[in-house]
Amino acid sequence: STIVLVFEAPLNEIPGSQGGFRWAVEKGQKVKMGQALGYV
Amino acid sequence: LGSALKNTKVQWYPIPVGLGIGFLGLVQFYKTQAREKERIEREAEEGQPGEPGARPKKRPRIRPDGPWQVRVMSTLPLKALSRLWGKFNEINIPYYLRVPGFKLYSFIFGVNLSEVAEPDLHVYPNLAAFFYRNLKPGVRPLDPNPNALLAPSDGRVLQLGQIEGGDIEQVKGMTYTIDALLGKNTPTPSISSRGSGSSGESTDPKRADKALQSDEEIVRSDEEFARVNGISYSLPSLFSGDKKTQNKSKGIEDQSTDTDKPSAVSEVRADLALGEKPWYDLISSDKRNGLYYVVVYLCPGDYHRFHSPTNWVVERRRHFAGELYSVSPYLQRTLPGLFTLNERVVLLGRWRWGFFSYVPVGATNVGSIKVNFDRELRTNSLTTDTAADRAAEEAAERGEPYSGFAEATYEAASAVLGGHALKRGEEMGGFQLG
Repeated sequence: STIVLVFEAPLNEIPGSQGGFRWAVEKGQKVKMGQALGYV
Repeated sequence: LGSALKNTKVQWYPIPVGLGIGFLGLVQFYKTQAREKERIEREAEEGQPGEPGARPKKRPRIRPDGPWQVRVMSTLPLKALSRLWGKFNEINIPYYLRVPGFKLYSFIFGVNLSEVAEPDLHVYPNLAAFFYRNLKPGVRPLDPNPNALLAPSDGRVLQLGQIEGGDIEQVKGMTYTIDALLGKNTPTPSISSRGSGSSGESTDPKRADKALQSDEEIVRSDEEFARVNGISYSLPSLFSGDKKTQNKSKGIEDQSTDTDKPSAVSEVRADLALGEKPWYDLISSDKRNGLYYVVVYLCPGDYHRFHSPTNWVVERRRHFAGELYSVSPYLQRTLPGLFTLNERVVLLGRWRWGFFSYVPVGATNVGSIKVNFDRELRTNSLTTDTAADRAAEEAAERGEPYSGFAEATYEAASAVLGGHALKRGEEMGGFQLG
């Protein structure tokens, strides 16, 4: 089974900056419920 | 002939099993081909739907491309198999076989038994109950950062990224449009009045966030709300939409035999026609935001309840009674648009940054999707399949293509929220076997 999240978030205009949405995980990574996928 | 028969010695020889299976496979193949040819001829004779005299059609059966495994799979009655699998797993296991059985299952699929809430595995009567096990409190701590978007469940991140031009890259370049995943239509009255940016009220992040905080009072006082207002709903009347029969005086405790919270569904419609407003009407019109997506795959041994990744308000749900192909990474690689084919529940709503959607997608072995606050939802069941077929026929009679889903709107706990409020980390439901 799979869960797909589609959501709107502030754009991260400057790569590497703290503004906007940033991913905290990578493709293929195992995650646990409650772990951060990303930060806004 | 009589004497020949009488005098001939009868000798039996074993037939190779493979030969038998091959023969049956050929017979089955021939039957499907003949049936397919007949169907095509019949459709050609009857002409297109909507034409006078044409018989309304059932939901079109999906014929996906792909390697021979996909073709074979598409001829199988996957939903029936899934339901059978569910029934099989609801058979109670003999008491003394439960612990060794569940330990074997845990060993094969990598279940961490030390995290299971119930230490005594005997409590789980069958595999379906064990599969939907709960975890010990505290074994899944939420990320302390309030700005974090949390993983909705255990699993593996298959895909993530930003959506460009409406396409979601499924895996390795297979893309499908977001419309196909979320469906295209929105019931106008309940959403457009709060259209993106039009009233400015709901998309104002600070206001929404405060509303969500104030919602915590509301959520806590949910029972109060039902009682104080004296309004409560009996489920059948909700489903039928017949508001008159709702009992107006009793509190939530008296509500039929349900001991849980009342279902948040306020209206269920299955006859949406194309041409109404699209879902991305929910997106705020200022361009400082982008659309992101993440795909989390739950392995068989994973904890199969799913939780809310953030504070958000779910406004409506679309149930696509699709197929139940396996969603294994292999099939995701080979079957284009798998998520748009499978049975899924699309929960649409808003969070502080605008649009938010949450789409649990079913699979052959895990075909049932449960949403705690939506008791009307029935997935992987004959009733919803027939309802979907009926809706398709009615749409065909109207000469319109079938929208593909049954939609329900969630009752607003307060005028500000416009839907059912969920807190980050709150359990929302889960996947069940079959």
